[in-house]
Amino acid sequence: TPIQNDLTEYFSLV
Amino acid sequence: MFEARLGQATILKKILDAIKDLLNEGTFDCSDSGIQLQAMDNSHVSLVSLTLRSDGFDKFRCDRNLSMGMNLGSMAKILKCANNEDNVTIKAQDNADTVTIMFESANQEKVSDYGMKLMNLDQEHLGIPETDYSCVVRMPAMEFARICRDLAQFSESVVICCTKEGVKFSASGDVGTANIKLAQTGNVDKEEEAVIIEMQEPVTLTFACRYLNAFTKATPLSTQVQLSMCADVPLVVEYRINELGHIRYYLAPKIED
Repeated sequence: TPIQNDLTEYFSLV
Repeated sequence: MFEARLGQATILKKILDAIKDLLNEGTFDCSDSGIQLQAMDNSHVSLVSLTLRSDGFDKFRCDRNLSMGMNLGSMAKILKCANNEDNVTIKAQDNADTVTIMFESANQEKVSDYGMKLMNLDQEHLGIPETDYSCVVRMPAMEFARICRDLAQFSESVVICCTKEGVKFSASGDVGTANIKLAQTGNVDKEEEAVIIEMQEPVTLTFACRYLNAFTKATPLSTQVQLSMCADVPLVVEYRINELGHIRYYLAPKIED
């Protein structure tokens, strides 16, 4: 089953 | 001094309904240009980005930039007290620790005001890079809501596959499999009923049904929804709010373990 990635993997915290 | 007035409380009720399942609280950043809110859900899987332009309000005044942290459950309780047709005004003094929300009936015979404590929230703002999406799908918002609801019965995940011919939503689980294909509309008579696909490259991505279903709480705000997809980047689900702004949801894709 696919796993859920975290948004912060794609967008950086500013 | 901050003051923003909308002709109908129903819009604000719908906006709150569209975000309160994902967020317990949020910071409304107010400036000359309008009101913005950006916040991730607790699990950092999705992000809500709300933009309300100042020119969409009946009256808008913002002397100094202001960040108002609000408990959205409390705000929902206050908005329940408004009739849909009421005028609504949100007011705060500079550096205030409370916000006032005022409702006025159309004939001005009933005026009510509610004060709510503001919160100091730790803001985790995300920088969202400009992206050239491989596929942008515009489709009726009700249809998207229906598909998300139907497919959630079969699996926790939905696979969205977009080509220039159309877009396919699939789910499979213990019950069996489900595939829903929507073809691009040939002749667009009514724009709000059209399925329109702008494709640079075909794309197939997997997303959690639970979040997609949470996003569809924005359906009453817009006749159409826009899905922007690109391999290995979060999906953007956008609902335009007529003459006022938009709400965008970002959702990280599921990836193979």
